[in-house]
Amino acid sequence: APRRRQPTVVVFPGEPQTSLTNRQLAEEYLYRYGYTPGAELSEDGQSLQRALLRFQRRLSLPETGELDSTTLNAMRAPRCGVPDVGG
Amino acid sequence: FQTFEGDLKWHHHNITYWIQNYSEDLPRDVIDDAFARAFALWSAVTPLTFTRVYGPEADIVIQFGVREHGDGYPFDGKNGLLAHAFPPGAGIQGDAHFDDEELWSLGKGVVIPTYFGNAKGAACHFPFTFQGRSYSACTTDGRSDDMLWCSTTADYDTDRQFGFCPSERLYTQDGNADGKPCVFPFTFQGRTYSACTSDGRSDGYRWCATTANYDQDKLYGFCPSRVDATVTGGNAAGELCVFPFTFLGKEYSACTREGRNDGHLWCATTSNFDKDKKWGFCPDQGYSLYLVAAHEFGHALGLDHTSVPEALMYPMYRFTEEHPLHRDDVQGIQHLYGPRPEPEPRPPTTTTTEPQPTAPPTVCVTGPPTARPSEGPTTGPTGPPAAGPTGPPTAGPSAAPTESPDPAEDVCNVDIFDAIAQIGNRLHFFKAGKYWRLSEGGGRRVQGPFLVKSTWPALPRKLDSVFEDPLTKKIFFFSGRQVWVYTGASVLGPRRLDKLGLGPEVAQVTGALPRPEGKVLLFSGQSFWRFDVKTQKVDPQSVTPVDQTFPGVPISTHDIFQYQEKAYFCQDNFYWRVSSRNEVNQVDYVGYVTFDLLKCP
Repeated sequence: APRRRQPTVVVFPGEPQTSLTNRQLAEEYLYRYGYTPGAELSEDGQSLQRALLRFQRRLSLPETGELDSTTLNAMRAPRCGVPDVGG
Repeated sequence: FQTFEGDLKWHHHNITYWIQNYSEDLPRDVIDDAFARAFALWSAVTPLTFTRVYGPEADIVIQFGVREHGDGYPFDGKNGLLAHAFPPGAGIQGDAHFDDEELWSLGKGVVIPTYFGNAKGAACHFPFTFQGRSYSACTTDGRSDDMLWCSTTADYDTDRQFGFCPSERLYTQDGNADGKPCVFPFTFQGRTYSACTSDGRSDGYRWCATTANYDQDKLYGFCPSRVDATVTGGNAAGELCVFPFTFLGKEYSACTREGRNDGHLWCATTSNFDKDKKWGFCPDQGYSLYLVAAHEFGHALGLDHTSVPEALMYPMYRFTEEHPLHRDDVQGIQHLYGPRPEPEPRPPTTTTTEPQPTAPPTVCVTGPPTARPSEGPTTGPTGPPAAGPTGPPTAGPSAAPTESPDPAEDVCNVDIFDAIAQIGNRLHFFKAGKYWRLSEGGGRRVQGPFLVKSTWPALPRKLDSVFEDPLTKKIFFFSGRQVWVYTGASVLGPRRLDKLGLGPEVAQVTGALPRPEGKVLLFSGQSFWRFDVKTQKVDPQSVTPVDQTFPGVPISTHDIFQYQEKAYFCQDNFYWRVSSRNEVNQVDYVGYVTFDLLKCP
């Protein structure tokens, strides 16, 4: 069988190249939807873990406290803009 | 489920809503219908009712917006955040906003209605195959008249079902030319244009002249948007795909995933991507406006997000064709408003001396003819481009088709009709873009359903009322604050009710009773006006309360029509028949639409 040709990946002009790191995506998401009081999380990782657990519990995801793929996929999923927590 | 702090809720049950603007992604009547169905989900399980109004006094104001759209909670472009809504209350509270950088559909790809052709107005099916090639957008391939068409099934080569796509070559919208198609080339400010343009406007809307010289005639209309081929994102958002286009030296006649590792479909917006590097994302399945609206209206009624992943009020979008409400949603909304009161059985009280039928007559409703039409499509694309097209797409709407689009549809299953009207001595029953009609003469067999769009292509899916003027045989169709007037196959409209002299207090026309000398009584709510067919104006002094002239009929009727010299006032599935003797109107019969008029078993 013909050897599968490697797909050519092209850089498309105008496409935002700088994608957020997973941690940045998580921090922004958790803040926007009411899981953390402030946009910045302390470096110790404790507050991120607590916020992740709240997010996972609130949306019936596996409660790992980790930024695992299930949690990241949930954060990338299209959704409603109303916060999950708070007013 | 969760409610908002303090169980925020409405303290009245007749909720009003205003659709403040529209997305270009879907036909307006599809958007109206999606919102109405989304509200109907909640009214089915609560005492709440939802009435459409046309001004900011509404409880729930619905709008489409992009990025920062005026409430301090900006949208974020394509995907991600789809929409948001505010809990019940005054002002912006209770409103629902939808991100118009999303592609709004019914969840299964762009909705492109078709015109003429042989598919009775059915929507395009993307992708479709034509001459072995796959198409994800309307095309002019196979035709030499440059008319855009699509197949309405997955395989044109097998099924040969097609229609023409929304195009400025077929019609224009709004403007001042009554929907006439563009004329190319046309002159504007001394320049010649051979395509739609947004020149001369600051809102970016594409328009064209409907005569060769705009500078002289000042006649114009807006060009229908090409949702099937308009790109989002990329560096050419809002522009159209150009097929075929060259990419890495290869030619593409449809959107492609080549060159990307995220699987998104894209296309070039010039014929050569390698040279111009202009591109954007092609339309995908889109997000179901009906499902997202049902979720947002849950917020607007007082529900917050739930933790139940299968429930409608779960924050993430999930397409489903199942009934969207989960038990959790119903428990939440009934916690706020209680259940829907059971309608007490109300057999119609009769004031007539005529004997009530003990059981509805057993004349059965004939099913639609099962024989398929023998002839092939009369117009539209045939063989390869060399063969050229047959029949111009300007062929007007054909006579009512002889085959129903869906034999399973049964007029006896319709609960409440949108409109009923006597047209050409036959009673027509309209519902959600379809209609049935009583055959001529005895037996009153029911024919149909037929697609409204096949007989009257310009009409929306939802109608409020219809009547035929007995003198001129003009047929007036009312939907919301718009009216269409058909004279044979030609149509005037849509025009606003203001043109007839009906002000904004008239949200819709719910019925009409023709009167002698070219007069017609037009009804709305609990009043009616006298309308002159010749001047096409109402006499503003003639406004009269219904119960003053028609004593004994219900005050909240959803349809009023004339049939065989008598007036029929419909409420739910019942009608009150009124006969006039010496200018005195009297209810002489109360019956069931389905049993007494349609003779359903």
